[in-house]
Amino acid sequence: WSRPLKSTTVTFSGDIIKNMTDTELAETYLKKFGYLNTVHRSGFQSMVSTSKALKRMQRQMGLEETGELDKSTLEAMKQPRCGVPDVAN
Amino acid sequence: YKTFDGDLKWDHNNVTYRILNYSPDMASFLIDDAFARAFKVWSDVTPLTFTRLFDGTADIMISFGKTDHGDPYPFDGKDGLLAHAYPPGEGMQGDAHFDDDEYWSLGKGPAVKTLYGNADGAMCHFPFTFEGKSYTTCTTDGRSDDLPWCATTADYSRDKKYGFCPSELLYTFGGNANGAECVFPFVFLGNEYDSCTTEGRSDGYRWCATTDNFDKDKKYGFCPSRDTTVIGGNSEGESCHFPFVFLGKEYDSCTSEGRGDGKLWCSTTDNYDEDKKWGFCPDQGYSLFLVAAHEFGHALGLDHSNIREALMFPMYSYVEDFSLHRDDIEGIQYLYGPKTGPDPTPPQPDSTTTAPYPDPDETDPTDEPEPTEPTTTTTTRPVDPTKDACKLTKFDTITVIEGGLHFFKDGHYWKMSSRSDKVNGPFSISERWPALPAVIDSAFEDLLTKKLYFFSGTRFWVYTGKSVLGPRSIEKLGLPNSIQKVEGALQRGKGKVLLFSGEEYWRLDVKAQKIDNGYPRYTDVVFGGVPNDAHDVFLYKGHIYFCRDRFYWRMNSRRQVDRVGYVKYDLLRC
Repeated sequence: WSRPLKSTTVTFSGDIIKNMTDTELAETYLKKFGYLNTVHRSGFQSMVSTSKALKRMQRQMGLEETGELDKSTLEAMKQPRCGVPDVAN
Repeated sequence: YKTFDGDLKWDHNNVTYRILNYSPDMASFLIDDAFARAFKVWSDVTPLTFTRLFDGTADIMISFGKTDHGDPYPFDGKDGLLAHAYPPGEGMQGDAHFDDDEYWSLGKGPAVKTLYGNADGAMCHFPFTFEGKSYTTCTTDGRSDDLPWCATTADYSRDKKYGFCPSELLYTFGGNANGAECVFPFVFLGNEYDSCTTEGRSDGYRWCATTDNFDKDKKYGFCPSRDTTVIGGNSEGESCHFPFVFLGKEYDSCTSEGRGDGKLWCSTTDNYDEDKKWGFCPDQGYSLFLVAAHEFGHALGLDHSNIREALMFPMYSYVEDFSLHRDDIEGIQYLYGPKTGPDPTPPQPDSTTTAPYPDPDETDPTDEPEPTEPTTTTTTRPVDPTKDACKLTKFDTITVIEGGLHFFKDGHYWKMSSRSDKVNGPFSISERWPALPAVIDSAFEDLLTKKLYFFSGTRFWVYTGKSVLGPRSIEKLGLPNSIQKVEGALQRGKGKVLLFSGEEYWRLDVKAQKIDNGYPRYTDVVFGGVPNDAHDVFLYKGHIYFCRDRFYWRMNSRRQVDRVGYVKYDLLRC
């Protein structure tokens, strides 16, 4: 087999840049859908660690609750979905 | 399934909707039809009816938009977020927004309804063959007027069935020209345009004049996307140009080269290296019907489900022969009840009955039969009257027994009579309930049977009057052995009790003496705004109390935190 061609990554003008690291992608996802840093109406700020937030997201998505940013969790975060948060506030 | 906090549902069954604008990806007829079918998903299983309005304000205002589209939640370009919707209510509440950087279809590639031709508006058949060549998109081959067309069967040469594809040369949509086709070239702000443009607009939609001079006539319409139109990128509405050159290599079809996300793109000129004009190639697209049915679920009061096969699951997946999952049906019927006969005229709830409380864990606590005042109070002699409850900062547990608040601590308890606002005690636990240990983690009175349940560590006792059953292990109830202690108990509806431990809670079916399926759930996901490590949870006078240290968070029947206060001053009246 020939070694895979070294494909060049190009920045496309007008592209909504989504080149984030996996950790950045996860952090953004967990915040956007209410798993992290949710501020409640009563002002109560539930400080949830990223690992705990990951476990909650994994439970919501029916994934194994590892609390780790594993492959299947990362894949799930890249899937097209509804914009409504999973943790309502 | 889940519903939104605070009992969010429409207070009428004849819900109205209005389509404010259209996506260029599909003919407006197809979009109208997709939305109507999406509403039918819900009207088929509830008394709800959906009426379309063409002006004014409807309950559910539907619109397409891109990135920042006028609310605090911008979309994110192609893929990622597809759409969002707001729970029922006034103003923007109830509205549904769809990301128009997506490629909207019926979920299986370009949904192209033909016009004119000889196929009576039939949909294009992809692939089709024409003069020995196979086509997966509309084509202008065989024509000199640049009008895109397609066959409506697999083989044009045999069946000769065809129609024209969406093109700005045939029609426009929206605007003020009643769908008239574009006129090229046209003048706009003194400049001449030979094709549709986004100039003069901030929402990225392509438009054209329907006369040769917009400056003079002000007549315009929006340009439908051709099925070969690229999506997103910086050439909205242009078509791929094949072959094109990229990094010095020639490409005859879409490629994912140059991208890390594997998405297929193409250049819209013959040389990307020089012109940098590009866009994503049309793919299967997202089913507007499926996404709309999901979003309308939100607009009716359903939150996300954690059942992967349910429509209200947050992630998109295409389903060929769609039907609502049982979980979705249970959720929507929890809010609006089942469909009632052919002509749903559900009995309007009279003022005394309260609307069903929107969550399977809950019925409105104020619905609970208030425990009757005790006819015979068991008088036990108070021990060491110097033990003053007001000197304690934290109790082992607080609960309501025979209508009065009881405060337990280290083998003693104090009683707040529901008549007088005065606390009596301390009394000895062992005198009244001899089988119990000194430290009680939580307790509750089953409102139907008047049995008293006491929890301490991993054991529990059940008192019926003076007779007791226990101690037994809490695993007997179906609680996991990982639980160290039960810290709170909350009667919910007839014969259901929520048992809290750590950051989670389980629902006990008291009659079956078993934990219900679908638990545990995270406390702060369902009871937003209270500490998720409360050491005590109880129901008192229709409110839910979460206690931590000296404080309590009080939640009303709409699951809103309506007070935070001191146990000592507000509950013990010290």
